[in-house]
Amino acid sequence: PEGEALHDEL
Amino acid sequence: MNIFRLTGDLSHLAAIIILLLKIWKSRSCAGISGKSQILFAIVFTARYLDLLTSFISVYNTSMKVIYIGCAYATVYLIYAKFRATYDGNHDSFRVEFLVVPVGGLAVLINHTFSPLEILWTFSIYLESVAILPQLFMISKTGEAETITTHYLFCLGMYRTLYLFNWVWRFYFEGFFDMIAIVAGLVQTVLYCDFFYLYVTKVLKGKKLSLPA
Repeated sequence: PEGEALHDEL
Repeated sequence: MNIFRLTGDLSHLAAIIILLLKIWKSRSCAGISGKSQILFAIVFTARYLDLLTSFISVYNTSMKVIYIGCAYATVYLIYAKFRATYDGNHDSFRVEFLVVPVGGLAVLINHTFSPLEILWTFSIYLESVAILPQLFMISKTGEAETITTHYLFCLGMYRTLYLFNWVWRFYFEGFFDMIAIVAGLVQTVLYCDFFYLYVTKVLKGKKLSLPA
């Protein structure tokens, strides 16, 4: 994804 | 979500709760590195700022809130409530030798050069080495209470299980986060020596003590 990555882990 | 990630998270949660209960029940934080606990509080704070910007799931949000809350509660117990039992003389690891290089590395090697992303990267790098003051303290005193070793085992298992999670996610989802994987490998390697002592001594009913 562009820009900020989505961190879905803890 | 897969079984490795779930058990990893639960192992992490177990570690945090074991430590809180140990301190609370014994009314003492003897043998615990306050510096490592401050580093973990910084790790959670820097990583979970995305609580304010993005929602992933109820599970994700609740765990983040619990981890942050417990981290600060632990620091409070060590440095305020049970401060008299804190063994500061043996907790002499110089944390600036971790925080400064890790901060520099996070600025240099990250996925995106933005404040939140750099803080996330910083937290990943810092977490991988945050246990060093605790391991240093044990090597200095030459021993650890059995309950402290259970804490360390659960904490070490958490990232080890995440390694399996990343293998799983790579094969089944094509998911691949180099920063998390490399840092996770470093983190797991730091526990190897301890894992060996845990299996050969603590699980056989002996106290963890190092030869003088």
